[in-house]
Amino acid sequence: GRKKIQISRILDQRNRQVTFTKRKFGLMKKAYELSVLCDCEVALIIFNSADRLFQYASSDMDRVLLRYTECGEPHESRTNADLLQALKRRGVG
Amino acid sequence: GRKKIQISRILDQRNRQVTFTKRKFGLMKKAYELSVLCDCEVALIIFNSADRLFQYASSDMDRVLLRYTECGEPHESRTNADLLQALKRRGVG
Amino acid sequence: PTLLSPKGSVSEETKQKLKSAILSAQSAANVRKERLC
Repeated sequence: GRKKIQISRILDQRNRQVTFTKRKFGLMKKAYELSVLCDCEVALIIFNSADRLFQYASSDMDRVLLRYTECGEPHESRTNADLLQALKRRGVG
Repeated sequence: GRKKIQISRILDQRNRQVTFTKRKFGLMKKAYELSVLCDCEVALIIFNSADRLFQYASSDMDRVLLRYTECGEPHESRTNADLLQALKRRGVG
Repeated sequence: PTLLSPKGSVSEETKQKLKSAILSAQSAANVRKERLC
């Protein structure tokens, strides 16, 4: 894939909207593939820059979120800051 | 991307585990890119086949989920069944 | 088991559970973050 790491907000509104629609579908498709190939439950929640909610759940969002509330185990939890670190390490590595 | 539509669960456990780890990171990376490029909030929740939780949130998972609880109807809501339909249509189209 | 929520909306029960877990800082997001490789 692209080695570019320092991505930033698309300034042109039209371009940002088109990119959002395309990448959102792509992300849902990848989540679908992960859930089928590896037999796991996936939920994706997106609020766009206009605060509209888009969601994907492999089977049922209710079920995933309910399981989430019941989960007390330590687990992997990442944010953009963590990913930026990981990508920088890989970029250099 | 691959035109293959009918994907299915990876039977070999080792291969399924490796694919899960790779695709999970890839999914988080794509979610990170979407959130930065299009200035949106993204949350990703994954329960693997052993019920372990893996999560990603662009800024803060609690914040996204709290907004989710206050949000009415989603603008778009998809599950695997919907995506399979959409991919079939595209496959044919 | 939760009823399969109508297309896309999540049941009020789940939302309340989620909200109280978050507000009481009991949500999974607060569980010790483990650096899984």
